[in-house]
Amino acid sequence: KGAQGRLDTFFKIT
Amino acid sequence: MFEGRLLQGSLLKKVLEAIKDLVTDTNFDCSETGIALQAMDSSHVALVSLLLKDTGFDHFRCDRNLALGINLQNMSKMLKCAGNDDIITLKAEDEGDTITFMFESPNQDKISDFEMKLMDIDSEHLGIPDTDYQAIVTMPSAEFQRIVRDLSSIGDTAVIGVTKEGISFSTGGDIGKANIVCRQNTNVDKEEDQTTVEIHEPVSLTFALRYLNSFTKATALSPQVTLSLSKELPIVVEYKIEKMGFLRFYLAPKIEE
Repeated sequence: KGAQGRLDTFFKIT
Repeated sequence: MFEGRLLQGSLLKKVLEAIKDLVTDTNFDCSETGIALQAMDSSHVALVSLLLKDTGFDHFRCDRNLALGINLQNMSKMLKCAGNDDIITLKAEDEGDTITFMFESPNQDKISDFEMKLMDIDSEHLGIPDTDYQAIVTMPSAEFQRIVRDLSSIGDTAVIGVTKEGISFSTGGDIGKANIVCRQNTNVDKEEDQTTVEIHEPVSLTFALRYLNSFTKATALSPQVTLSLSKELPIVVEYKIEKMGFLRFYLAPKIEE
């Protein structure tokens, strides 16, 4: 199934 | 000062109902071009992005940029006191620590003022780049809601796959498996019943159904929903808000361990 990704690994915090 | 008068007050009620369980506190960023909001859920898995353009308001004034820190549960409590046909006006002073919601009944015989305390919120903004998604599917929002709800009773995650044939939703759990395919369908009478698939490359990603289910609380905002997918990117679930902007949800996919 895989692990749940987090948004901050895809998008940079500005 | 900031002031925005919204003839269709029910829109704001619907927006709050759609996001209040996903995000607790957030800044409403007011500028002369409208109201914008971006907030992640506490686990940083899902993100809400709202835009209400100034042009969608009957009257809109914002003298300087304001970040109004709002607890969404509290705002929801206040907006529940507005009738569905009421006109809603939002008001805030530049240096104030409150926001006022004014509700006007359609025939102007009842005017209500609700004042809510604001809070200071240090928000983390994510820079979301413009992306050419590999697959963009637009489908009836009620259909999407139904599918996500149905699959949630069987499994915890859904594989969403898009090919040029259509979009598929699959899940599995202790009791068995389910697979639903919606084909591209542009020969229906009403445009809002259409399913359209725009695809550059087939894509397949896995998502937690709990979040998808939560996003469908926005179904009342729009008859259609748009799903944008790319390999190894969060899905975008977008509900357009007529004349005003959009409510978008981003959800990070499950990743290979």
